[in-house]
Amino acid sequence: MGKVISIANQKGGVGKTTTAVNLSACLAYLGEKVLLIDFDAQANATSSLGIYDKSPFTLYQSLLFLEPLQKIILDTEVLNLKMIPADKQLAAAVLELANVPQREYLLRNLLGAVNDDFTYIMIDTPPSLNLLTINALSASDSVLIPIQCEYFALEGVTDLMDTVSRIRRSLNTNLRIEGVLLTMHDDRTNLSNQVADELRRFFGKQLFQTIIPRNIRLAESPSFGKPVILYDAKCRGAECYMNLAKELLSCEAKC
Amino acid sequence: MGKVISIANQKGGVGKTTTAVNLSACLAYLGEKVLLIDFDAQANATSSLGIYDKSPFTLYQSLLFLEPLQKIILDTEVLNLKMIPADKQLAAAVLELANVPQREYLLRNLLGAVNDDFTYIMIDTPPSLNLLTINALSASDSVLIPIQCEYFALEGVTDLMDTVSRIRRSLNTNLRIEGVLLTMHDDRTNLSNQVADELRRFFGKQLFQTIIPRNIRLAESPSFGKPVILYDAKCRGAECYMNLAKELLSCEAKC
Ligand SMILES: Nc1ncnc2c1ncn2[C@@H]1O[C@H](COP(=O)(O)OP(=O)(O)OP(=O)(O)O)[C@@H](O)[C@H]1O
Ligand SMILES: Nc1ncnc2c1ncn2[C@@H]1O[C@H](COP(=O)(O)OP(=O)(O)OP(=O)(O)O)[C@@H](O)[C@H]1O
Ligand SMILES: [Mg+2]
Ligand SMILES: [Mg+2]
Repeated sequence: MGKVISIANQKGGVGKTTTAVNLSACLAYLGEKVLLIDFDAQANATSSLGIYDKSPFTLYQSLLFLEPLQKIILDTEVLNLKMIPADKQLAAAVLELANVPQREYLLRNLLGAVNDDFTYIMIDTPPSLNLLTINALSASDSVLIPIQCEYFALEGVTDLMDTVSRIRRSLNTNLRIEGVLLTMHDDRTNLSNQVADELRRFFGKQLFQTIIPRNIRLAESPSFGKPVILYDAKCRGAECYMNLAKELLSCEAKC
Repeated sequence: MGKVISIANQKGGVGKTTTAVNLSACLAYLGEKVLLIDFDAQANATSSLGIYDKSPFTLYQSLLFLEPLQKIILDTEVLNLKMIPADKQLAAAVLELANVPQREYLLRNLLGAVNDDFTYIMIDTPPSLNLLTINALSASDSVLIPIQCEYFALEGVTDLMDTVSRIRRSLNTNLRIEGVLLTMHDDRTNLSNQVADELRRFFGKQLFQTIIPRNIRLAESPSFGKPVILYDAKCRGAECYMNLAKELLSCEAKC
């Protein structure tokens, strides 16, 4: 049984996609069998892995017509990493599924058929708490929360924790917090360090030891359709995401 | 009759709130009577102007029970700048209004009563195309689109333009593009310059001449509850937003 982890945070631009893509690639590099699902109609994770031509079947069709997920799983340039691409119609699914029974569990029901083929299933989510994000959280064993080291991050934290406990109470009693990840940290600025201290106080052990620094190579690699370990494996961004993958695996063994 | 401008872009973290707050403050500083409406349940624009205690009436109640907007307009520290704060319940409004007749025009109908008291009404929107953003675009004369100088910005541009023309065809025939604003530009990186060149080719004259640089003071000022012209008027961030306000006004006179 693969472990399902959603990468989620309602605040926009905090590094959800960058984390989903690079953590998945590093876990695959370390030998895990990983499936990355792009559940955001913006399809940023899809293009970050160089997938441009759309397959005949889409995730939208799977959700609406319960087509088996196997039909839409694609290979990527990274060994052991497969992906389910997003498509623009996903945005329409939010409205069209609004009155479908069990609408929050559509993804969870579809994942049953592929779960045993992978050790990790990662889900990138959009910057809002719509039906797609709720589907992802309902299907997940845990949620990994990237948080930018900026002021608005502090404001949104309690909302986010309320959301996770609401989902745990109503839709998915198993949902745990995999961890909180500090992203785009710039140790030259007071703001970044102050926010990091504040989040450390708030989250304690739930905070990953690994911190992701602001690193231009992480922003450049999507334009080449490659995760950072294939674009520039020696840069700090690649090193930190590899450390994060190792930390996740070692916690798995211990926790 | 005040001009209504929405600040919108589905991509998260591109500088919508930073632009809505600082452009509003600069227009007010130049003598315009400005109302800023925070239409994002994250309420980042509300806290950026130091508004923490909630008023008895909320925007959520106005939308659902058609309470007059005058009841929820608050003063800010900036002369000539008033604000309608967001509240967390706004997120619930998206679902609760789904079956209300004329649901896309609720804000437009409410604005009729206050329109004459202001020369500019600016609306900050969330990072998704939900009913709130659609309400804002339906109520607007134009939309100002902040775009981050990063790779994913290029990907999202055609989606965004499709969205604007869809709204123009179905809900608001007057909706124009006020302009496209490059944000978080860092002229030391190739990525930033390459994306800026690409966006200049794509948008031509629709691109504002003013470019907003990455400037830490813009990220610090919300934690003091002040727009950047009150926090550090001499920094590059403040200067550029003041230039943007002047460019907007001069275009008004000319266009
Ligand atoms: N550590 C980092 N260093 C530098 N740039 C980064 C870093 N992490 C992410 N970025 C860049 O910042 C921008 C926002 O990141 P990303 O798109 O991953 O966030 P997101 O949370 O997925 O956004 P959205 O809310 O729109 O889904 C992107 O342009 C990305 O390339
Ligand atoms: N020019 C800039 N220089 C430095 N930091 C900036 C700049 N503009 C915005 N920021 C910071 O970047 C982050 C994202 O900006 P902001 O929150 O304004 O974007 P947004 O589009 O409103 O996000 P959301 O999609 O969540 O609504 C914030 O922490 C903000 O303080
Ligand atoms: Mg993303
Ligand atoms: Mg915002």
